[in-house]
Amino acid sequence: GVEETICSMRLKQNIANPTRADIYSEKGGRITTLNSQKLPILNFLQMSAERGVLYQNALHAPHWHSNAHSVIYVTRGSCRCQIVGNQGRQVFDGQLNQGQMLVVPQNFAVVKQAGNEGFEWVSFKTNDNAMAIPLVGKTSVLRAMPVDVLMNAYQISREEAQRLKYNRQEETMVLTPGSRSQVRA
Amino acid sequence: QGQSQCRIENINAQEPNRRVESEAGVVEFWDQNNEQFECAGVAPTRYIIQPNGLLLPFFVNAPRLVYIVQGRGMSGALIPGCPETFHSIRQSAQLRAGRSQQQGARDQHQKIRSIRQGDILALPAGVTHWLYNEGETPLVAVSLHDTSSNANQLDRNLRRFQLAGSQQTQTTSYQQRQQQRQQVRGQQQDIPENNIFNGFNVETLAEAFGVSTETARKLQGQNDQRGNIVFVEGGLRAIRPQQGEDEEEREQRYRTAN
Repeated sequence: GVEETICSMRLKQNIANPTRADIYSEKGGRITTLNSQKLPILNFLQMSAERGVLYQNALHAPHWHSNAHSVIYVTRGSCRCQIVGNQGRQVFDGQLNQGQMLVVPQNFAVVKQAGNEGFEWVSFKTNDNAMAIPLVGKTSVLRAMPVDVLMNAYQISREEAQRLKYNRQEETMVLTPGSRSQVRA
Repeated sequence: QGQSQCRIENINAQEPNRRVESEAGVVEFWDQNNEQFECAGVAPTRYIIQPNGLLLPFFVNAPRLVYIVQGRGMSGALIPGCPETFHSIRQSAQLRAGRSQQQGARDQHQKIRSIRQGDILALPAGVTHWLYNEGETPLVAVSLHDTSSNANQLDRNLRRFQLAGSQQTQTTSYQQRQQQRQQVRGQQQDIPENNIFNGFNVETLAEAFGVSTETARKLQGQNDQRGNIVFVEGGLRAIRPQQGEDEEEREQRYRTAN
C-alpha cells in the first residue's frame, strides 16, 4: 500500500513567495520554513528546509537547532556569520558570499548579519521538524528565565536583566538593525 | 550512528574521574571514554550544589534523566515554543492601576518546578536547564545522558553548551594513565569552558539584544571566576506557586487520601 500514499503525495512547495513567510519583519526581512507539517513527504525524508531574506544590516538572531544539523547555501548577497560550539569555542567567524555553503552542526549557536546588499539563503535541515531555539527576542530562552536567574548568572542589575529580556519586544528571529541607539547605557 | 562496539572482558564499578569546582558547588564527571559507558552509549555526571547555589543554565547534545539524590530546590527547563506561563500577579495589578513606573518589578517566565529527594527530571536533548538549591543541605543530582540517542546527531561525546558562566580553571583529578589515554584520544578536557556568548563578537551581541556593549561583555562572562555553580546572595526569588501547592504535590496528596 506504500505506493498509494507516496504516489499521490504532494512533492513540491514554493518557499520563496513572500506571502508564505512564517516570520516577517517590515524592516528586517522574512523566514519561511518548510517542514513535514506543511509537506508530509518530508517525514519520509527526515529533512526540512528554510528560506530566509535579510535586508541591509538586519540580523538573524543568535540561535541553535536542537535536533538537526543545518546546511546553509547563499542564494544572494552576503553576511557576516559567527558560529560557536561547545565550551564557547568560536568555530567560524567570516563572510558568507553568494554560491557558498556552510555547515552548522546541531546545537552549535549561529548568528548572521546581512551586508550592505542584504542576504538571502536557503538552508537544509537533517530533521523533518527542525527546532530553532533563539537566544534573543520574544521566544528566546533568556525571556523564559526569571529575572533573578539572569541577574545572578551574568552579575547584572535588575534593570539590565529586564532590558536583556524585553528590549527586542515582539521581535523574533529576524532583528532589525540599529536597536542599540535606543539603549540607555 | 553506528552501533557501539562492546568488547568488555570485565565490568568494574566506576567513580567520577574528573571534578570541576565552582563558587557554590562541584560538578563531577565519569570518564565517558570508559569502555563500559561507551558500550552503553551513556555519559554520567553528578552535581553537588551548596545551599543558595544556582547551577547556571546549559544544554547538552543528548537527552538526560536527572535523579535528585539529596536536598530540595527548584528547576527550570526552558522548552522551545512553550509560553511564559508564570506571571507576576503584582505586575498585572500595577498595569491595571496604570502604575507603569513600577514595571521594573514585573516578570514572567516558563514553568518552574519544585524538586526534592527522589525526583526524576526528564530533559530532552537541547533543552536548556537550570537548578537552584533552596534547602539547608547540599543538593545532589545525578544525571545520565543518553549520547547514543537518535536525538543526538553529533558524535557520541557529551557536549555541554553553557548559556552563562565560564570555567577558567579546572580542578582535575585524572590518574596519570587516564590522562595520557585521553590525550591520545584527542580529548580536550582541560580547555576552559566558556559560555556560548563568549564565542560571539561583543558588538554583534549588543546589536542583537539591543543592549550596551558593557552588558554584552557581562553576558560573555569573561572576568567571571565563579564557575558554573554560583552563590545567590539573599536567595533566588522567582514567581511560582507556594511550596507544596503546585500541581504535582496536590495530585500526590489526593492519591494518598483516596
